[in-house]
Amino acid sequence: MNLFRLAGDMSHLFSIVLILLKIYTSKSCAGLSMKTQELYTLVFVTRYLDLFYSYVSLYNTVMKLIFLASSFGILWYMRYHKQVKQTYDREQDTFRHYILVVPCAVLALIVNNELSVTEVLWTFSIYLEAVAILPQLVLLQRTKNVDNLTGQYIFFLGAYRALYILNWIYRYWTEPKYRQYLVWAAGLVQTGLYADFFYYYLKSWQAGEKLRLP
Amino acid sequence: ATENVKKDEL
Repeated sequence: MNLFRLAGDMSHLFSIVLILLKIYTSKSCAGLSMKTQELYTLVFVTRYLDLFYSYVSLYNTVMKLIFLASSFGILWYMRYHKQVKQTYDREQDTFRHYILVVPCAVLALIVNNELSVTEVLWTFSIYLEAVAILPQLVLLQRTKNVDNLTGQYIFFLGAYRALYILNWIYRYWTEPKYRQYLVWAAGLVQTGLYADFFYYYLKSWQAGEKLRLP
Repeated sequence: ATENVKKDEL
């Protein structure tokens, strides 16, 4: 495992810690999209089915379990915690799941490495992950005033993908057999979705202000 | 279809 990959994973993990910290300390999930959290949970469930049939390393297994548990944990807080659930922006978070889930499922059935249940589900998770942030970005645009932790959460999620791209470039040159075109294409799309956000995030940060969206 | 590579990323 190279440093880019490790840094990417840590950035991903850190983003999840931030969101749990925000919810736990402020007892609030204001500004967070439940739709995005549900989509990520679906991503993890469909991708990490391989926990049952393939083993890569202890690191991978532990990380997969952490991602699964934390995504269910976040959802539990947003749905059932007495105080937290009252802070959810239900009226603003109107993005429909099927707008993303259906096209990803269709695409996974058409463009995949192998037409088997596990492979199609895995491919579906790759496509869905690429666009799962959209409800969150839409909510961000609507609520405009973003608290620091939510801004940082999205920043680290974006950084995770950017670091994975560096990891892929590194592996492309060092491992001749490593060619994951489908994953790379989805990863590029995913990182691209953050471009706009990054621009405003860095601008706000430079000006020493809270993140403000136009 | 491309070659199926071992999935060792998260």
